[in-house]
Amino acid sequence: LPSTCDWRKVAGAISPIRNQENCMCCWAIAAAGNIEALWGIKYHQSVELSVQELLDCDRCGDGCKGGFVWDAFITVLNNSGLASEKDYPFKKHTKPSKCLARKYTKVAWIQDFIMLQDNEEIIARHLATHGPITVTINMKLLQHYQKGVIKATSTTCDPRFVNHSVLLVGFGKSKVKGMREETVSPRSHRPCRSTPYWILKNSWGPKWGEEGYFRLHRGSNACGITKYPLTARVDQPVKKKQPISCPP
Amino acid sequence: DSLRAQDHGPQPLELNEVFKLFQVQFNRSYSNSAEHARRLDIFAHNLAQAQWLQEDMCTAEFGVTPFSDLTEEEFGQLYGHQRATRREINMVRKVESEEWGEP
Repeated sequence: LPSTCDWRKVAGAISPIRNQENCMCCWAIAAAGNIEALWGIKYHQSVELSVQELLDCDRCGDGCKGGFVWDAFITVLNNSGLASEKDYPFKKHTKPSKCLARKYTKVAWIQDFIMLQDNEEIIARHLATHGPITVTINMKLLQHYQKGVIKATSTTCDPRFVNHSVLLVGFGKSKVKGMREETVSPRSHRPCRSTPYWILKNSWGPKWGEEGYFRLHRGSNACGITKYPLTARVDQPVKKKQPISCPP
Repeated sequence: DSLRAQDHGPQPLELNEVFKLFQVQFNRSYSNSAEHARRLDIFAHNLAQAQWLQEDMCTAEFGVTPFSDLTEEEFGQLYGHQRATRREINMVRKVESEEWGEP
C-alpha cells in the first residue's frame, strides 16, 4: 500500500466538481464520478456522464428527493450504460416518466458493482489499485467545514447514521502540531504528529471546502466512512479458471 | 438573540455585522423580519458550534459556510440523500449476514 494516493493527479480521471444545489442527488453524482474515474483510468478516456439520466431513470422515481448509490448503478446496468453530460445535461429537477435513456448514445458502461468490506485498510488498497470508490458518510460536520482534516469521534459524528454520498479519490498523511500553542513553552520543539486522511470529492460546487474537496481522518471510521463503500467495475469479468477435478 | 450571542460567540453588534457579510457573500435575503431574526439566531448558534468544533479539533478549520443559516435538520433534509430508511436497513442486514458467512 503506498503512503499516499491521489487520483486527481491522473489527467482525465477526475471530472470537475459538480454542484447538486437544491436537488438531493449526491448519490447519483457520486456514482457518476466513480464510473467516470474508472473509465478514465482504464481506458484513458475523459468522460463526463449524465447525472440527469440517473435521476430521471431511477427505479424509485424522483431522484432529486434522494436515493442510494446502488440504485444509480442498477440504473446504469438496466440502461446498458450512461449518456454523456453534454447530451443529457443536469437540470437540477426531475419530471415523472421523463427517462430519456434510449434517446442518447451511451458513452460509458459497467460490468457490475460491488460493496467492499468495512475495513479502511482494504478500502485503501482497493482505492490505490483500482480507482476511486463511493462512500456514504454522516455529513453533520460538513455544515461548518472550511478546510483541513476532520477528526471526528462517534460523539461529534455518529458513524451509524450516514446520509451523504461522496467520492473517495485518495489518501495521504499530514504533518500537524501535536499540541496546542499555549500548552508548550516557546523554546520547545514539539513533535509533529502525522495525521492520516482520506481525500473526498463533494458535490457542493468548487467554492465549498478545499476547492470542492474535503479531508477526513483515516483509520477511525470517521463519520461512518466504512459503512457503504461501493464501486462499479468496468473490467471484463475474470474468466473462471478451469475446475480441477479428481481423476476417477 | 442577544443573550444567546453573548453566551456563545461574538457580541450582538459584531454578530449582526458578520451576518450581514454572510448575506452578501451568499446572496441571502429573507421574506420578513421574523424570518430574518430566526435565521440570525440559527446563524449565531452555528457560529458557536463552529467555534466549539474549531477548539475541539485543531486539524481542521470550521466557520461560516453557505449553510450557516440552516438548522442541522434543514441541512440534512436539503443536502443529504435521505429516502425511505427501510431499504437502508435491509442493506445493513444483508451485509451483516455475509459477515457471518451466509450467502
